[in-house]
Amino acid sequence: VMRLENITMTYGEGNSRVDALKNINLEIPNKSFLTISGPSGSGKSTMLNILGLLTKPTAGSIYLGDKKLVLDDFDKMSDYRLFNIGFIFQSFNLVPVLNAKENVMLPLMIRQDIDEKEKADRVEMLLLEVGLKDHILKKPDELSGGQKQRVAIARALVGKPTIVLADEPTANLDSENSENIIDIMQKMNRDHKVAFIFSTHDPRVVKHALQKVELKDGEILK
Amino acid sequence: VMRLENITMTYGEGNSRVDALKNINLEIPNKSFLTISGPSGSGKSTMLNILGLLTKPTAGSIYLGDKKLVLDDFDKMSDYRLFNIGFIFQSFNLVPVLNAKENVMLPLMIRQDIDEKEKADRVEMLLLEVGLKDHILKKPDELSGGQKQRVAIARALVGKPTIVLADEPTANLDSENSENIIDIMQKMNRDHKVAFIFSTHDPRVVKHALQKVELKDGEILK
Ligand SMILES: Nc1ncnc2c1ncn2[C@@H]1O[C@H](COP(=O)(O)OP(=O)(O)OP(=O)(O)O)[C@@H](O)[C@H]1O
Ligand SMILES: Nc1ncnc2c1ncn2[C@@H]1O[C@H](COP(=O)(O)OP(=O)(O)OP(=O)(O)O)[C@@H](O)[C@H]1O
Ligand SMILES: [Mg+2]
Ligand SMILES: [Mg+2]
Repeated sequence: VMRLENITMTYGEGNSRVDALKNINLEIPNKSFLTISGPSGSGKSTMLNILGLLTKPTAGSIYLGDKKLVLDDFDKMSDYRLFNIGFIFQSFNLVPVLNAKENVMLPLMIRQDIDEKEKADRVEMLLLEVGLKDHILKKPDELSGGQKQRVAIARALVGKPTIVLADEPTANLDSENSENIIDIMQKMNRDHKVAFIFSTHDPRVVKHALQKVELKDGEILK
Repeated sequence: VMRLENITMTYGEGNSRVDALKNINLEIPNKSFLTISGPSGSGKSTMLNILGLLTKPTAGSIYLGDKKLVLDDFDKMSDYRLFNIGFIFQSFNLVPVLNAKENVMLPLMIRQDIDEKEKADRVEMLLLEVGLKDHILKKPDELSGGQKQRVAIARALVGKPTIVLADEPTANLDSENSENIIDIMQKMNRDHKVAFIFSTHDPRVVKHALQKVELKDGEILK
């Protein structure tokens, strides 16, 4: 269970000050399948980045189970992230000099708890599942938008995380690929208790949500 | 009127060869409001890049009116592009060191046929229309995904082009912003005879199409 308590995020100051999130309180149960929707600029990505321990909030606390996280201790953050959190970025963030296979392998490189054969199998399996079997040697600039998105999805799942934070994961996908991705995620949610938190405008995703959050101007709508 | 005749686009060779477009024939009337849909990887962006004279096809001809374009003459291409074509890229392609206002101004910088005041007015007007009035001084990394997308849209329209090629222009937008963008484009289409060609998965856009093209594996489905 993850809990956000009085989370505030402010960017800039003076005239350029933006209150991206205002006093957010949210509980995220294990096995969540939760969507965060809301207008462009309402704070969805910011909330995901905070849940993913990528951005330190301006104020407020984050709890994992009963344990309050010491947010200043970013080394601890990065260990926790590596083993527990899979993140699909809104802009994919693939490494341009690595091909699809290498991009998906990346989170496993520093994992010593998984043997090499297991790593290779997982990478191959996921790229097959997202329909990129014929594209594994291609670099990002040789891939279509939706193919890049699917590499980003495979990369987020390869570490078998306990929480996946997915920022608009179907924005560049046609219906068939979207349904397939949502399928994969629902199976992981049901069978492996992986929590999924989506930022999404996509009704095809919201349709499957067990829990729906609406954001507007940095606040959760009741 | 723009016409693609026997257009073929092949990337790579040998094992890595991809036939992205195969023998495409397509006529695009003035005042088009045309959508190109199809699975991820089916060739939509490639087709837009060729229509936008950004990518030289492997084979085939492009006609503007009756005039067959000499595709090797890329200087001629870039002049024509500057004055006639507005392009919204799937990955936005904003200049990171410029703020929103400067990014939208960019296509007008080398236009000597428009006076400075007119340029400034157009930029301000468009950023207002796409709902970014309060964000004009922000750089891309300070903008949300959908805000970046709206800057890219404003930039494509600021030169008053005769053809706008829009690659997934609503992928990162919520319904309200999408409807607004589609509105702006329909007005330009009706009142100013601007042709719009969309690559899109978004039913909200396809709904308004006057002409619909389906791509599959680089070919147009009849
Ligand atoms: N520079 C390149 N080198 C090699 N292959 C490429 C290159 N660019 C595109 N491709 C391939 O060409 C095919 C068509 O790509 P394109 O980007 O046109 O698809 P798309 O329909 O826009 O897909 P999406 O909906 O995912 O954006 C894809 O299989 C892609 O991998
Ligand atoms: N680094 C930053 N500096 C300044 N302002 C920022 C920064 N990052 C985000 N913002 C602002 O904070 C607000 C929330 O941004 P966020 O990316 O969370 O929105 P979003 O809901 O994900 O939007 P979208 O649906 O367009 O992706 C926006 O108004 C944005 O301009
Ligand atoms: Mg976002
Ligand atoms: Mg594309």
